[in-house]
Amino acid sequence: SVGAVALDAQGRTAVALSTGGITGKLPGRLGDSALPGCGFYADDNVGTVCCTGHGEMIMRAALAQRIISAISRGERPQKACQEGLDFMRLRLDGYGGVIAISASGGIGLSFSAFRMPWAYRTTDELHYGIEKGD
Amino acid sequence: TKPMLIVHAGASKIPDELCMAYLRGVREAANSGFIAMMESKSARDGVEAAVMAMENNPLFFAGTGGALNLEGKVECDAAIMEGRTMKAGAVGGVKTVRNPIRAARMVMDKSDHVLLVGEGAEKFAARNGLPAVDNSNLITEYALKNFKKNQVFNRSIHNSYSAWYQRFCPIQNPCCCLSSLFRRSIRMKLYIKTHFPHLSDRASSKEVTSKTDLKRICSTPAMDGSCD
Repeated sequence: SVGAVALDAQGRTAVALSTGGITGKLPGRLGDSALPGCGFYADDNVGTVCCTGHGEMIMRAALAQRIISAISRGERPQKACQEGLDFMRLRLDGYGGVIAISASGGIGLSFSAFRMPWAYRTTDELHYGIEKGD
Repeated sequence: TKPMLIVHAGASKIPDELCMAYLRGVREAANSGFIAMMESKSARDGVEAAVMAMENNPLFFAGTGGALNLEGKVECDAAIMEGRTMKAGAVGGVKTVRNPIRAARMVMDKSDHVLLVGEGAEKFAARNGLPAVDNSNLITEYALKNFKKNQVFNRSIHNSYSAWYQRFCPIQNPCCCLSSLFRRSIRMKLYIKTHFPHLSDRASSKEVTSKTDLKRICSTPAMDGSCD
């Protein structure tokens, strides 16, 4: 799957994502990408989150809602993303990745899967990576 | 507020030889999304443009190049949400839409619903100006190669499942008396461990205690670490 989160100059947040699912999936299978609170969420008062990975595990963990709730309790986005992925891995043996921006402009970017290509753009910067530690 | 945009292209076992192409793709998507956001002064347009750029990139598993389902068809899901009004739009299981994210945007802007799926979503997209495309136009070599690899994996499991069935099933094989469930599950686990070492961690005795369990494990797609 592919996804994007954004915060514009007026402080509005938005998230978009799209996926072809899993190779060999049963016809009719829907993943987390179409479900608010599982694959994605956006609330100008808190921030915006976009998840990717094992769709079934992300749905069962309600991963986006879990991360948004942590950020609304004052958690930093990076830590909230990491803790959400740890929960999914330890509780459901599920792997994936998350990108997030909080309403105050904090960044969260984490993944427990093997690799996740990402890129982060502001007015004067462009960062990108694919391995852990990039 | 300092405007910013982040994109990702999926979290999974990306092969070494494709890393540079993936990085180029996410950089292009971040740039096109950010430019669209600055021009329209709307985060919504920015994320839609970024995802469309990645859907049109045949390397990424979304839109053109999406993963193939068990019938060998591309079947996509997409969603968009904005934080001011918390309106959302999503489509699921669409096969004839080149950019599912545009259909999701139309669901958010032009309908009272959040999620439309299948044929209804495809008709809604066509009514709102997204021309239907033939599913074969969305299939790429790379997705087809993954699909064939997945098919071989599943077929090998099914063949071995039937071999196991011939060998251990009491009905097919009278000399194999109706042993206790415990002995049978141990035998089955041993069988999987020898023939499918990479499956055996999932075929723990609590999980595999009957033929139906083994069939269920064999029939689920090859979750070889692949993700959505």
